[in-house]
Amino acid sequence: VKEADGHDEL
Amino acid sequence: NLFRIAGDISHLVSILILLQTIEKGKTTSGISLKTQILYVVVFVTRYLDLLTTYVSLYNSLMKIFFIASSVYVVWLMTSKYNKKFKEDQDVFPVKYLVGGSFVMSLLFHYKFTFSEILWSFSLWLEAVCILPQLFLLQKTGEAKAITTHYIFALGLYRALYIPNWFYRYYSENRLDLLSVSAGLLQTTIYSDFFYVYYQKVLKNWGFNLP
Repeated sequence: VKEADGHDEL
Repeated sequence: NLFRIAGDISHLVSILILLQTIEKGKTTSGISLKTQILYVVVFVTRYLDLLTTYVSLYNSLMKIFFIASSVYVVWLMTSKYNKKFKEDQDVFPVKYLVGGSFVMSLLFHYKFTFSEILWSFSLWLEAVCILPQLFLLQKTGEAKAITTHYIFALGLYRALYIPNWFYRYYSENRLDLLSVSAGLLQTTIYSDFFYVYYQKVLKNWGFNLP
């Protein structure tokens, strides 16, 4: 599983 | 994906309801200034990446809208409609929310950098920052229906993010454990309110039946 890198959500 | 869009729209709608309520009634009574100030803190600390990372035009516009609208609401409450503003009931001890969120951000973050800590802080703070508003609602006893619509839309937004995270886990193999944990906490805090709201709406429908 990729960990979130960069936050593209609001 | 659909859940994400629905969540974002629900968030947008909640703020439009709030602005509409204030402008129409020319009053901010029943709305917690503390919660609104916390939202400014949430959006400013989370969207610092506006200056460093570009995701999409949609993303940037939404971020700017959320920062600007939260500042605008606080300005409306403190300056424009200040005279009608009663703060004696809005007494939730906010320092615990801010302190607790800060501790959580120090414990849980992806990288030990200024912006990542603030990002994590904003997630935890957002999860709890409706509490002064719910507290005020409970204290005043009755709320204008429109205020409850606002809180409902606001709660719905994070609740809709949960299936969005499931979807992303399966379709993109992506998991943002921090967002999910804070999002679950946030939805839990709203759940009691959701139940009351649901009951109320059902009742009102019942009354309207011929």
